[in-house]
Amino acid sequence: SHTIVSDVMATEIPVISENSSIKDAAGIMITRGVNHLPVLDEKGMLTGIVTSWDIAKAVALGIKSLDEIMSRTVITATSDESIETATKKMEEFVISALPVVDKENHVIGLVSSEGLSRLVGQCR
Amino acid sequence: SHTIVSDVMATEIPVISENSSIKDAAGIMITRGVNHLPVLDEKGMLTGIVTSWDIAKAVALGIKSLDEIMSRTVITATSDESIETATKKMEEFVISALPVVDKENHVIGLVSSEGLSRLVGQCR
Ligand SMILES: C[S@@+](CC[C@H](N)C(=O)[O-])C[C@H]1O[C@@H](n2cnc3c(N)ncnc32)[C@H](O)[C@@H]1O
Ligand SMILES: C[S@@+](CC[C@H](N)C(=O)[O-])C[C@H]1O[C@@H](n2cnc3c(N)ncnc32)[C@H](O)[C@@H]1O
Repeated sequence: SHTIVSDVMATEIPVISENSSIKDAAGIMITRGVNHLPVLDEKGMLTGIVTSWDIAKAVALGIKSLDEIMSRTVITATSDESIETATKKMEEFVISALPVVDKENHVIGLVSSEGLSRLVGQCR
Repeated sequence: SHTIVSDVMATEIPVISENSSIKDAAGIMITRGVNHLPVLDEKGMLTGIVTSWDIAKAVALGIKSLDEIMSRTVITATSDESIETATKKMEEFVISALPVVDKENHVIGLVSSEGLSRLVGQCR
């Protein structure tokens, strides 16, 4: 297909600061109806990602700080990338969303398996 | 496409009893690497579903019992259903997985957007 990430990514996505609490992160996931939150440092740069799976990890293991559950090595996508490349990355790392970044590594969106599964069956 | 749910569903999926705790549910999600757990009653019948998003809700709102966070009206799929029908249901209810049930409403698998997004770009 000739579909690229910018055709399917969500924009205006919620993000969270690395100084936030686990309860803050959970609160944003609930109010915004999302499972993935890119984590930004004080300068607004992508420094990690936290998901509802990570919140479950905190509950299962009694972990108290965001820093201990977030993933620091973030797998990302670019807006001009094919959706096949994006899904291959998600499959390879067994993850269900990729923050989309621009050339300066600013977060401009999020592409997720939830968004991509809507394309299933459509041949372009 | 002519792909049906049984072509893409996960089998041997973890489930949980309705008497379990939130911490039990979170523990299974972490050890099995999943975000969705069908909830069964004492007779082994599907009575709800709990997800990592629900665990986040419990953390955000200080909810203590599984019963208060699980969803009781479960949207399901059958194994012979087309994947288009399954994705339409997920889109309509803004959910990312459907337990797959047989004629007696026993859970035989789970179809998820994470599993479906792998088909993206493949035309059949
Ligand atoms: C490995 S997945 C396993 C569960 C399930 N497959 C899912 O996607 O939620 C869960 C872990 O992946 C991490 N993760 C999710 N998206 C990520 C991304 N784009 N880059 C790096 N790690 C990510 C989360 O922080 C979490 O610790
Ligand atoms: C409405 S979604 C919103 C967040 C996000 N779209 C997702 O799928 O995780 C989250 C809620 O849907 C419920 N849910 C998930 N799968 C479901 C299913 N197959 N049937 C009924 N409810 C389901 C969960 O229990 C949870 O309360």
